[in-house]
Amino acid sequence: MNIFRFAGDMTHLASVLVLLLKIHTIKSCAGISLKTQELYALVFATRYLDLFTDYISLYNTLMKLIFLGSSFSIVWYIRYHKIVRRSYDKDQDTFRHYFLVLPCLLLALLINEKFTFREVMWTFSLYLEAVAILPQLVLLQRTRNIDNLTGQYVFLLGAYRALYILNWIYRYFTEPHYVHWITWISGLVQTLLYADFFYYYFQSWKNNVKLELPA
Amino acid sequence: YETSPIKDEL
Repeated sequence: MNIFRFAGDMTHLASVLVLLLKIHTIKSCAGISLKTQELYALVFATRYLDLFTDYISLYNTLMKLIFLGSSFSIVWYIRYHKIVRRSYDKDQDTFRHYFLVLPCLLLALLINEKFTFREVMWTFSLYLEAVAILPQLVLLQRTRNIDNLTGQYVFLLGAYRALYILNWIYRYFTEPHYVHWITWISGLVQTLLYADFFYYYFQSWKNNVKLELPA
Repeated sequence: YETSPIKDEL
């Protein structure tokens, strides 16, 4: 494992921790899209089907369990926790799941490396992860007041994706026969979706003003 | 490769 991959995983982990901190400690999920969180839960559930069949490393297994556990518990908190759920911006978070899930499923059935259940599910999870942030970005744009933790959460997620791209570039030059178009292209699309957010995030940081996305 | 190397990623 190279440094970019490890830094990417740690950034991903940090984003989840920031979100759990907000939900668990402040008892608020204001500005957080339940739709995006549900999509991530679906992403991990379909990608980690190999959890009990293929052992890669203790690190790999632990991280998979953490991402699965945290994504489902975040969904549970926003839906059912009696205090947290009150802060959920239900009326603003209107993105439809199936607009993203159905095209991704269709695309995974058409474009995959091998037409087996596990492989199609794995490909589906890649496509879905690429666009799962969209409901969250739409919600950010609608929310006039983006609090620090929400801004940091989205920033860390975007940073994790950018680091994964560096990881692929590194692996391409250091490992033999390393070509993975499906992963690379969906990963690139995913990272590009953050470009706009990054721009405004750095602007607000540079000018020391509160983060706000233009409508 | 038995499993594709990309599958060792998260």
